Amino acid sequence: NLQDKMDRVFKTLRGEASLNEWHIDNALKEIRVALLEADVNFKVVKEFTTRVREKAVGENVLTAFSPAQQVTKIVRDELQTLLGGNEVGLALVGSPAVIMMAGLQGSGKTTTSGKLALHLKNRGKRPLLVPCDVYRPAAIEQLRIVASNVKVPFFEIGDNRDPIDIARKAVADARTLLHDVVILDTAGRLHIDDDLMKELDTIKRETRPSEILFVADSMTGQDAVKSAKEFDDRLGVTGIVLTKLDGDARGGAALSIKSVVNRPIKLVGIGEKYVDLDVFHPDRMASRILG
Amino acid sequence: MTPDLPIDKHAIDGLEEGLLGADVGAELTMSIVGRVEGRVRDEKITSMDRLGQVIRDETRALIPERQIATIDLSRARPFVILVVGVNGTGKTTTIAKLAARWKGEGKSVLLGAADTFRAAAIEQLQMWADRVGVPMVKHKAGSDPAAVAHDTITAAKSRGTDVVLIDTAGRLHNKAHLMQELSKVRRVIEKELPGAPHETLLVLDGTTGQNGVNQAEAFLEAAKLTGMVVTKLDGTAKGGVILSIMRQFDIPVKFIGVGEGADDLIPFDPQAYVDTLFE
Ligand SMILES: Nc1nc2c(ncn2[C@@H]2O[C@H](COP(=O)(O)OP(=O)(O)OP(=O)(O)O)[C@@H](O)[C@H]2O)c(=O)[nH]1
Ligand SMILES: Nc1nc2c(ncn2[C@@H]2O[C@H](COP(=O)(O)OP(=O)(O)OP(=O)(O)O)[C@@H](O)[C@H]2O)c(=O)[nH]1
Ligand SMILES: [Mg+2]
Ligand SMILES: [Mg+2]
Repeated sequence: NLQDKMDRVFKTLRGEASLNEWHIDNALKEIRVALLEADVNFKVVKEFTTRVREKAVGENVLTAFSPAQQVTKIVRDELQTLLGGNEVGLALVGSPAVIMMAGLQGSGKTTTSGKLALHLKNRGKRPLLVPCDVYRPAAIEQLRIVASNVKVPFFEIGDNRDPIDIARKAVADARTLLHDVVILDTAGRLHIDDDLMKELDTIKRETRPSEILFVADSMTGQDAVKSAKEFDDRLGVTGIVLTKLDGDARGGAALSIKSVVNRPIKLVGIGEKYVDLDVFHPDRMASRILG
Repeated sequence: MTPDLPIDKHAIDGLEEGLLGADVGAELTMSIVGRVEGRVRDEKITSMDRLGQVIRDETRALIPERQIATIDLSRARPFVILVVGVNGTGKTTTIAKLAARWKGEGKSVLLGAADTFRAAAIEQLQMWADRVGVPMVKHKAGSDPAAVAHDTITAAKSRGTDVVLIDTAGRLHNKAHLMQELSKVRRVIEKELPGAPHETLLVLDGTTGQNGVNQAEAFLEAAKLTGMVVTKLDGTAKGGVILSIMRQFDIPVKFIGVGEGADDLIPFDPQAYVDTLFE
């Protein structure tokens, strides 16, 4: 693991008052490979190692720790700080508050919508699940089943196949029916699909969500920066959800996404059941990424 | 790259970043860069054009020759294909594409809805079956996937169907009980038709990073993979992790998915793939 690699780099450091640059540069080589293997975007790795280098060079060698432990601690602390603070709540503003789920195909938006609805219901809210994915075969049925499984009302759309109109009507209906939160499940889309990105922007303008959650698969590789940045540039993401963290991907996408979308990672998906939603723990994620 | 400019460090750095950014992975990237640098020295390469060719050749060399084989359906009848992979990669949609392709070639196709777990999984495949115009075998939601696979095979045998495509639930490869379930589905298929499944395809999301290697390794063990389909390459991701998978496990890529429609499937072409990797 990283600590062992650091130990090897630093075993020649003896009786020095501060961490010398040669040792640090060699340590950074190991750190760079570890982060790349963890799927952190290569540009983000470059920025990160530069930051760590600044912090490490000239640090006095504290007698309580070995130099290896010191550098590892700098890396871990820096990673944890970048990944973001502890529990950041959902912004539920408006009557009803609107949460818009967005992201690439298959990232886990529909399942997360169900988890979120259950989570909010358990906190005394009255959520409404709204199917805005009119494209994927049986997507509406999927959300209907999800809603019934978590016992949360589902917005029936009849023959309506206009996602913008569906969203608008759902929010209007929610007011009358006293739902205080509306969750808009949208279709997966590519960040380079101009028409579909415009569709999301129109839904946003019509419904004024207080949360636009970018739902990302935690096993995403280098592409994470491209898609996250485009969604953020075009919509203004307010929070990130990382899914499938019950897998064994190192999850470097977390750092990549956080670096380009400077918004909190609010929630994580840790399984396929509706209870499998957790708050994000930056310390655990830092350890996971470092391997 | 502009032709006939001298090669400098920027060119090699650009190569390294291009490979890393394509999810080729740190180790394989360093290996490719090392080989390219060696050839630049040995062959005294001075033109950027020639460098570009060397880079493509070295990358192309990582893809085993026999990868070029596509699926030969004449080997067996019914020809049974089991489709597996982690959650959300595009298995169900890929089955629809394969069904459309082979139906278009005059084959009779039968689908097996063996994802009995996920909400509306059966309905989703049924809609595709109706759209493409092929029959489907299904049981109630929550029933045993192995039973669906079994009944699909017996139906295919009695109808003289050419191709059977069996859809399975997405599953994370680190979940032992789910991988055991998959092994059981496979055993039931083998028992019902010796030699089947004739192909077991891993559907890999093109945006996946190095975890793709772990996925391939685990599914190879549990389900004896014979090929891969890489999806969502119509996006900006390059799917470079397949180079490591092909090298480490010798699993060929059969098709790539380039969209959400029934026609959005292309046979894997190693040279074309390498070219898009560097554009
Ligand atoms: N193991 C695990 N599976 C998950 C998690 N979140 C979602 N899934 C699974 O991932 C797959 C895709 O989930 P969906 O909710 O359909 O994804 P989506 O983003 O709505 O997909 P599209 O609407 O097609 O873009 C399903 O098999 C889900 O059960 C998670 O946290 N862990
Ligand atoms: N852009 C693009 N989207 C794709 C491609 N293949 C599948 N998709 C989309 O990815 C999402 C997931 O596809 P599914 O076929 O449901 O994936 P799956 O592997 O069966 O999912 P689970 O059964 O839940 O594990 C859907 O929105 C598909 O339309 C592709 O090649 N390109
Ligand atoms: Mg969905
Ligand atoms: Mg499926």
